Amino acid sequence: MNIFRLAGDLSHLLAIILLLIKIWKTRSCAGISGKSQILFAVVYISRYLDLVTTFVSVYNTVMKLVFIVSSVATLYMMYVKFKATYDHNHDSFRIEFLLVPCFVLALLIHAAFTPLEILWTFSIYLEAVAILPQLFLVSKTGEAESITSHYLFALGSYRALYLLNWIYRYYAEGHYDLIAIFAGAIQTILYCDFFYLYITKVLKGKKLQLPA
Amino acid sequence: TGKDQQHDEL
Repeated sequence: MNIFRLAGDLSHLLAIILLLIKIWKTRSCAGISGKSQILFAVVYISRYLDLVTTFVSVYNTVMKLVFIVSSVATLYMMYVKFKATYDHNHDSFRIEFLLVPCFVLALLIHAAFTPLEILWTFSIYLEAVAILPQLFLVSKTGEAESITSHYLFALGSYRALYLLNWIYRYYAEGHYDLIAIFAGAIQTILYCDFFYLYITKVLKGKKLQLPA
Repeated sequence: TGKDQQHDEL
């Protein structure tokens, strides 16, 4: 564990909590892509199956459980409890266009051809692109509420901080995982546009609105 | 990255 990894994990946790608070307080999931949330739930469940096979640490186990439970809770809020507020019409990204290629890629490029390892690799690839339906929704409506913007910023920062963690681990421990590094870089790049808008608009107190 | 690799990150 190093400072970058811890900061990344906390940023990830903050993102998830922000999203749940936003939905709960406003009693609405307007502006949130249910498609992205489905993908994140698939990511956590397929990645953390090793909960039953490998014990790393109490921290590791607790965080994995929190991620799985909170992603399922988010889906429950969106598709059951506050279903009426969910923006079906704008959330029209076809997730099979992400799920299928990620799974095929995991079958082709992986560290080991075992069920758990293939699912882990699939989850890494899928996580890299899971935010696309959300970004697509923001681009369709042309704006995002400030708390949604904070959520996206925290979620994007997490993988950027992990990139620093991987650089640190490479030098400090000689440890590296090319699959995670490559997918993490793609994931971070996808947020760059958003980071720019966040810093130039949201931090100056303006609403995140896309240029027409 | 090896076969017996343990994924200790989240």
